[in-house]
Amino acid sequence: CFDSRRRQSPRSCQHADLARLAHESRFSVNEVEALYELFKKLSCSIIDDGLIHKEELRLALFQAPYGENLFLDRVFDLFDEKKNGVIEFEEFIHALSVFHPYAPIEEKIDFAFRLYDLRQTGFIEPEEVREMVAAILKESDMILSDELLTMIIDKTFADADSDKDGKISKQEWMAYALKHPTLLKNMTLPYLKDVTTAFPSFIFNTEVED
Amino acid sequence: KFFNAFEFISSMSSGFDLSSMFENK
Repeated sequence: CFDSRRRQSPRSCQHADLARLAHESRFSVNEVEALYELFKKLSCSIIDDGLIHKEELRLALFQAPYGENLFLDRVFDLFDEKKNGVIEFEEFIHALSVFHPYAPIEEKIDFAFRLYDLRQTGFIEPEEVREMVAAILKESDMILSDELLTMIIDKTFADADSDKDGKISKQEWMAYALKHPTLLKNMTLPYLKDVTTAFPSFIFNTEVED
Repeated sequence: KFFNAFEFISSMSSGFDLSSMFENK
C-alpha cells in the first residue's frame, strides 16, 4: 500500500465527495474520511486498484482470500449496488450506513430481508432458509438430520409466515423481525458510532474540520 | 435453543458478521 496513491489519499477523495457521501449517509464528513482509511486498507489488500474485490472482503472477514461462503457472497452483492463485481467507496459508505447504530430499524430489516432472499424473488422461501441453515451446518462441521432440519424450518415458517402461503413476504419479515430483535444483531456495528477513534491514522491525514 | 432458523443463521454465520472487518485492522 505504500505507493504514491497512498500519499495522495485521502485527497483523492475530494471534499465535495466526502460532503455528498456524509449527506447521503449517517456519517459526518470526518467519519466518511475515517472510513476512507479503512476502505483504502481493504481495497489494496490483494489488488491495489482502489476497489474492494470479493477476495478482499473475504480476506477482511475470514483472514483467508479463498473459500466459498454463501453469506459473504450475499453481503458482497448487496454492497455492490452497480453489480459490476467490485465495491466502490460510495457503495461501501451507503451499505455501512445501514449498519450504523442510529440507522432506522426498518433499513436494517430491509437489508436482512434482501440478504435472506437468496434468489431475489421478493420472498424468503423455505428452500432458501434450508440452504442457509445447511451452509452454516457445513461451515461449522455440525450434523443435523433432515427430519430435524425440516422441523426447524416448519416451526420458523409457522411463526413468520402469517398468511400461510408458504413464503415470507417483506411485510411478514418486518413484523417478525420487530418481534424478534435479536435476529438483527449483526445489522448494527457499534464501531461505526465512533469511527474516528477506531482509525487513529485518520487524525494525521484529515484536512477537514466538521 | 435453535428452533428459530433465522436466529440460528444470524448467530452462527461468520459471513454475516462484518465486525471482523474492523477488528482486524
